[in-house]
Amino acid sequence: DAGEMVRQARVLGQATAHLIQSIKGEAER
Amino acid sequence: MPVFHTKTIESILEPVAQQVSRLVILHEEAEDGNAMPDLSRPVQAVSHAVADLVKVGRETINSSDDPILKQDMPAALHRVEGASKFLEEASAMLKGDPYSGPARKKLIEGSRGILQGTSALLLCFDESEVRKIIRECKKVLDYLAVAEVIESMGDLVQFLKDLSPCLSKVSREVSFRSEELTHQVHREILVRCLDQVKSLAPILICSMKIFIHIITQSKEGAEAKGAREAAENRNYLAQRMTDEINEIIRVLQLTTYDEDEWD
Repeated sequence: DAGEMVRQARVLGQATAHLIQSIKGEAER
Repeated sequence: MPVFHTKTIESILEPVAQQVSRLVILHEEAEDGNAMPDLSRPVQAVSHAVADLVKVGRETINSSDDPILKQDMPAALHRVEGASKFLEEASAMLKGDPYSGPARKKLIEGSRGILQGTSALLLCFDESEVRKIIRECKKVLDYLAVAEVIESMGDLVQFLKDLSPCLSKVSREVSFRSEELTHQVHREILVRCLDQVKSLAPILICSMKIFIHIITQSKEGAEAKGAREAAENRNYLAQRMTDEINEIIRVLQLTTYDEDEWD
């Protein structure tokens, strides 16, 4: 349903943002 | 100018888009790069999230009766899945060589792919939701089209019974949709058109009553004076409501990407 699709997309967005922060954290040193 | 046309999509994708942009800049500024950390855990978290989203996406495709969604959504799901594989491959490559250039490129491609795939998925889903609202709007148009053949109070009562729930649903959904839009002009048009529809509806019903009253008197032998004017007035009001609903349908289908065309 609509709510579940949006919720899962949000979780993926947050996981992706976190991954990039992990990459940048190292790259910015 | 907002990039994402609904607040929900914007709230999901805007933070990711910003991160991806910064990642690309960092990559371009530091081509030689430093050693990458172990990304296994965050990549695994993304893979899990992708698997969950794909599962929901497939369920949505299977349960939907929207042929356009059924046609478009699989490609978006493949895009997200492909991007997830890129990230997994990059993570594995970096374990062997934390300085790997190709792995860094895969990380960027994978991150971009997640962003683009999720964007396509949400857009596809959103367009399908909009088509549902448009179907309701078209039901109202169908009812408005029969306004001019209503010639008895009994038929008018039935007309009202049919139109009212449909109009309420359109009103509720368009109002909610207007609040969801990030594009102010589109939002304002929807609100204005909806206000017009809500104001015109009781006037239309009143004009239909007047018409029925006049032709009923005429049947009873009274002068039918004004029947033509009453019909014209009713038709004018029905047409105005039709125009407003059509404008709502047009604006519902716009995204911020249509802005140039809209201008």
